[in-house]
Amino acid sequence: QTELNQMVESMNLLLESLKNHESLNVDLYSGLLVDASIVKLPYLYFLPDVSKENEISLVPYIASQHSATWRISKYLNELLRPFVDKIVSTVFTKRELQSTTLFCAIKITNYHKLDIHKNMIDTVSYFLEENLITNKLEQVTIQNIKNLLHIFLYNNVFYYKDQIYTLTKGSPNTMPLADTLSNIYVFVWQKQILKQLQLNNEFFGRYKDQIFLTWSNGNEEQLGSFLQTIRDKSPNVQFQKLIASSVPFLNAFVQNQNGDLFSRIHRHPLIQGYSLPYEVGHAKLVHSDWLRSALIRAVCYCSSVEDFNLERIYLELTCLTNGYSL
Amino acid sequence: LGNCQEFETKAYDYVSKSDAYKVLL
Repeated sequence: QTELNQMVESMNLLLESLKNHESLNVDLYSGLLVDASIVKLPYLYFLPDVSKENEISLVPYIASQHSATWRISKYLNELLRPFVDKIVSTVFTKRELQSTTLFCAIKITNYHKLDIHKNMIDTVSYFLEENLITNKLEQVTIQNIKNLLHIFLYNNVFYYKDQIYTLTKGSPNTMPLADTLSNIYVFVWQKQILKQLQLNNEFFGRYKDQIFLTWSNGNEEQLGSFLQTIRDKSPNVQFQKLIASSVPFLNAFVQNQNGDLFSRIHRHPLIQGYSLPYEVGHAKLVHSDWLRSALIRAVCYCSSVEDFNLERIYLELTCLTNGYSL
Repeated sequence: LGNCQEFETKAYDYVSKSDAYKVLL
């Protein structure tokens, strides 16, 4: 408790000094101030990832809703997220699928612990400088975003088995800001891939830690060695790759059928079938929305009507199995 | 979960071997 209080005190001192230098106005300052009486030390827990056969891997979570950094993270995320979403959603594409075009699915395995805090702050700053017309985002200067980011990143602590830990890379994945920061970092990192792909009119898409790209410029070996050079240049981003003429990507199975794009729904073979996503709160409402969006997704994903019908029946059966009427 | 003991051990290994965490106290 003493350590936690000291940490809160040092955070508030930094905020106060920002206010005194007129970097923060009084309202924002009082909104970000950390209230030691309600702050709780976050704890670490794990959930099993059962997607690999014969192996349990672990997904770490940090319960962070009452942490000292919560308010700053909420503020920064609401500031950065709309801008980041706008910038990173740019897609370069010309439809030039050939019969020999290979598909590649990449999964970044350390998405929430990409780099040390200093480098993360530098990357966010570089990203903002490059994409903002002025040095401000919604009246907040880049320097000030860096200051707040510094307070946030260096004060994320948690406990696990009677010891208090601090994060040296990344931030708690339970905070939306963690996603936003990783998104910025990977956006900057992926530029070196895009540079090459754009030369050859390839397709590139990314959702969080998962990337899909096409490769018409050579064989599997050449794509492999290209990705190896990316790995060597930026060892901080760790990833697994899958290269073939058909790959699963997110929930889709994407195939190159002699130059024609074919896709259908892909379901992970180890995930139990006919189950609804786990929801808390208004489960009935959420599951009803889920059915609607799952049907829309099926329309978008399925190249053939037969595949769509199979998926529709599967989704309807899932609802019935779980006690819902259609 | 299958084997809870294995899960516990893996969790401990995860924390002690991860380069993202450092003991503060």
